[in-house]
Amino acid sequence: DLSGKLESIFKTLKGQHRISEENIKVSLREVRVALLEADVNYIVVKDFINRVRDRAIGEKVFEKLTPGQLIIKFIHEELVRVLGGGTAEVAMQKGAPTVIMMCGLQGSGKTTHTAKLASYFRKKNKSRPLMVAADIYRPAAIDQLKTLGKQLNIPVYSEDSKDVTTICVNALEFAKENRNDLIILDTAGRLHIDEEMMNELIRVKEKIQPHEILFVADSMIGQDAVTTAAEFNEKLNFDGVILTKMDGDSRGGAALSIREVTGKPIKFVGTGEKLDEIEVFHPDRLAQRILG
Amino acid sequence: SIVFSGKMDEDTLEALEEALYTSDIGVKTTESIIGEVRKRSSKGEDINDVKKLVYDVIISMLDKSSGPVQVTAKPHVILVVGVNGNGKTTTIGKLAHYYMNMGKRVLIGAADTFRAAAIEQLEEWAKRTGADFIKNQPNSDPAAVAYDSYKAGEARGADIVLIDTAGRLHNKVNLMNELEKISRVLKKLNPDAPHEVLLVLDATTGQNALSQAKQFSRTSGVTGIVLSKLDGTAKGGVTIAINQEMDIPVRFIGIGEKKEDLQLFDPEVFVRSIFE
Ligand SMILES: Nc1nc2c(ncn2[C@@H]2O[C@H](COP(=O)(O)OP(=O)(O)OP(=O)(O)O)[C@@H](O)[C@H]2O)c(=O)[nH]1
Ligand SMILES: Nc1nc2c(ncn2[C@@H]2O[C@H](COP(=O)(O)OP(=O)(O)OP(=O)(O)O)[C@@H](O)[C@H]2O)c(=O)[nH]1
Ligand SMILES: [Mg+2]
Ligand SMILES: [Mg+2]
Repeated sequence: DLSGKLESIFKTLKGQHRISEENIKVSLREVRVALLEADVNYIVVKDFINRVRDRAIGEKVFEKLTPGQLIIKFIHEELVRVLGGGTAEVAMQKGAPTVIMMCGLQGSGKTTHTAKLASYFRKKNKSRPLMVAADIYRPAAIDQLKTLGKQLNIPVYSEDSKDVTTICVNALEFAKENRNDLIILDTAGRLHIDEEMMNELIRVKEKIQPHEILFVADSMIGQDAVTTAAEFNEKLNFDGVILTKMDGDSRGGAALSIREVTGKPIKFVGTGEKLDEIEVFHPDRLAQRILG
Repeated sequence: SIVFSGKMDEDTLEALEEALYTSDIGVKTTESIIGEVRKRSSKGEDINDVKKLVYDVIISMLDKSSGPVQVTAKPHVILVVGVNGNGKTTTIGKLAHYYMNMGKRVLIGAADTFRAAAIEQLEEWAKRTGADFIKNQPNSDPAAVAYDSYKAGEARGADIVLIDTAGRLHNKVNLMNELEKISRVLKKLNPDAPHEVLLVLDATTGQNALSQAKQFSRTSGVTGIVLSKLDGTAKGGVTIAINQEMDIPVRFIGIGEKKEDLQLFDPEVFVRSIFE
C-alpha cells in the first residue's frame, strides 16, 4: 500500500528527517505509479504530481509527521481539493417542473440511476417524479424502465415513436397534465464519437432545455475517461457526474481525470444494483480509495 | 494518437510510454515493454525500426490469443459471464448470429433471471437471429434455467447452447457463488460442460479488468475473453497483461451494437490500433 511504500522509501534515504528534493523525487515516483494503477489519466497524473511537488518543496516541516506521512497528507489534500468543489446539489426549480437529462456511454448505469434518482428525490423533496423512456434503440430498454417504474410505483412515459426529441416534448406535456414536478429523461447509451447520436442529444437539449444534465460514468473506466468526458462536456456542457458501480473494487481514478478535464462536479455515486443504492458524493472517501 | 519524431531518443521513449499508458496497458506491462525497447534499440536509431520493435514485443506478449474453440461436443455449451453492463447479452445475440451463419443450430438460455427486463432483452435477440430460446419466470433459479437450456438443447439437436448470466461484480461473494453453482449444475449433466466460459470485458475498463479476469477465472474457469466496445476510442490494453499473467486467449471483439458487430480477435489489428 502507498503509505507503507513511502515510509520505507524515507527510511532508506539520507536526511530522512526532512523533506528534500531527492526524497520528494523518489516518493513522487511511487505516487505516480499508484495513481496510474488507479486508472488516473497519464497526463492528469503528470500535472497532479507537479502540483504536489511544488507544494512539498515550498512547505516548512513543522508537523509531527514523518516526511512520508507529510507527502501522503499533501496528496490526499490535493485529491480532496480537486475531487470536491462545485455544487453537489441538483438545480431544483421552484414553482416549475425540473427536468434532468441522463447521458453517457453504453452500459454505464443510466437507466438504473434514472430510477434511483427518481426515488431519491421523491423521498428527499417529496417530488412527484416522471421517468421518460427516451432510449428507443436498445432491445427492451423501455420494458426495463417500465419494470423499474412498477417496482417503485413511479410513472414512466413512453411512446412508439422514432424521434427522441418528440418523445421528450410530449413527456413534458404529459407531466404538466399529470402534475409531475420532476422529469428524468433516460437516454440511450452512445459513443462520444458517434456524431449522429451526439447530435440527437444536442437536439433534445436545445428543444427541452433541461435544468440539469448528468453524465453517468462507470467508475471502472480507464484512460478513455478523459476522451469521453471531454467530448460529452464539449457537446452538452453537462452539469454534473454520477459515478456508478462504486460497490466494485476498482480504484476509481477516472473520477479524478473526469473532474480535472471537465471541471464539473461529481454529484452522486451508485453503490449497488438496488434502487436505494445511491449516495451523495464524498470526495474524502474517493481520495482514500484512489490512493489505495 | 502519438506522433513519433524521426530518431530514437528520450523524448521518443516518453511519447511511446504515453501511448502505452493511455491505451490502458498498465504500469507493469508498460515498464517491461519500455525495458525491452531500451535493451534492444540504440540511440539515434530510425523511429520506424523502433516502432516495429515495440510492435513485435507486444505481439509476442499476445501469443496465447487464438481463434474460437473448435466445436466438437453437441451441444457445445458456452456460458457468458462478466460484470454489469459490459455487453454479455448483446454478445450472445452476436454469437448466435455468428454460429447460425455457419449453419449451426443455436439455442439461447436466459439465465439472468434477476435484472429488470433482462429476459425480454435476450428474447428480442433470439427473435432477431432465429435462435431457439429457453426462459423461466423472473427471479427463478438461474442454475435451473441453465439446466433446462442444456436439456432443451440436447432434445432439439442444438449444436450450440449459449447461456446468458446476470452481470455481477467479482467482489460479491454470494453472486460469484451463484455463478459457480450454474457451472456445477451443468457439470452434473455433462462433465465437459460448460465447454467454453466466455468472460466479456469492456474495452473502456481500466486496470480493474485484470482483477475481473482473475476472480471470474477462479470461480468459473474462464476459457476465453470477448473484448466488447472496441468501436469506441478505448484500446483495451489491459488485455495484454491478462494474456501474460493468465494464459486466457481473446476469442472475439465487439465493435458495435448490431448482431453483425462481432469479429475474431486479430492480435495484429489490435496492436496496430494502439499506435493509431
Ligand atoms: N453493482 C452495481 N451495478 C450497477 C450499478 N448501476 C448500474 N448497475 C448495473 O449495471 C448494468 C447496466 O445498467 P443500466 O442501467 O442498464 O445501464 P445503461 O447505462 O442504462 O445501459 P445502456 O442503456 O445500454 O447504455 C445493470 O446490470 C445494472 O443493474 C451500481 O451502482 N452498482
Ligand atoms: N458500442 C458498443 N456497444 C455495445 C457493444 N456491446 C454491447 N454494447 C452496448 O452496451 C450496452 C450494454 O449491453 P448489454 O448486452 O445489456 O450488457 P450486459 O453485460 O448484458 O449487461 P447486464 O446484463 O446488465 O450486466 C447496450 O447498450 C449494448 O448495446 C459493443 O461492442 N459496442
Ligand atoms: Mg439504459
Ligand atoms: Mg445482460
